[in-house]
Amino acid sequence: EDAKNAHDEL
Amino acid sequence: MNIFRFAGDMTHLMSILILLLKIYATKSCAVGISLKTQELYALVFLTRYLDQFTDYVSLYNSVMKVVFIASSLAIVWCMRRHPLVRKSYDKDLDTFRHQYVLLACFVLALLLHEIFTFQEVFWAFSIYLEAVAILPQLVLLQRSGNVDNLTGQYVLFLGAYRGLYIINWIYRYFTEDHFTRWIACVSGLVQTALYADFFYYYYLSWKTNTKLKLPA
Repeated sequence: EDAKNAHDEL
Repeated sequence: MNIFRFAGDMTHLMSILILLLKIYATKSCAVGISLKTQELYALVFLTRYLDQFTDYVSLYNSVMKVVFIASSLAIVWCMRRHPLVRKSYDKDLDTFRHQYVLLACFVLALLLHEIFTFQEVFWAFSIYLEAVAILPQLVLLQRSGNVDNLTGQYVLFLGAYRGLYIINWIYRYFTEDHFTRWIACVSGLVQTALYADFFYYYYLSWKTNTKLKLPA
């Protein structure tokens, strides 16, 4: 899982 | 996106809108709104959403980011610049030393982050800062003793947002294969713990149907 995907919350 | 996260975002938004409407309708930030907490929250959104133009997740996320930044800046603007609101702000009660908190969060973000890049360090900074940004507000409520209804509801909705996000993480942990985000989860738990005390007194006042008062 990449970092971009990790910040999918607000 | 699961229902818990969506409900969490909505209670978060509600808390901000309640505050903005309260300030706008009464042209006052008395009793007991902390400018320091509001400035910290504005900074939280500004530093977390540096990815607005580089990483697209969903239309919902992009729109909500703009709404959060705009509404939190609007509150700060009202409290600092609006002639009537500014007069009602009692800075002698708002004494929390937020500069130390800012420094501590920044140092922590430099030490503990997922990837050492500008955006990621500021993302971690925003997560740590959000966890403690309510402190000036809680200290202010403690010092003034009295909590008016809307201020109480503001903190209540913020607390509900934190609680729902934790349920969302538990749900995601069990339904997604690779759900690990220690920085956000641990900081989130710390943040929610800070509200526990306030919730206890809010519950007592609700149960006994009396005005919310915090012990000195």
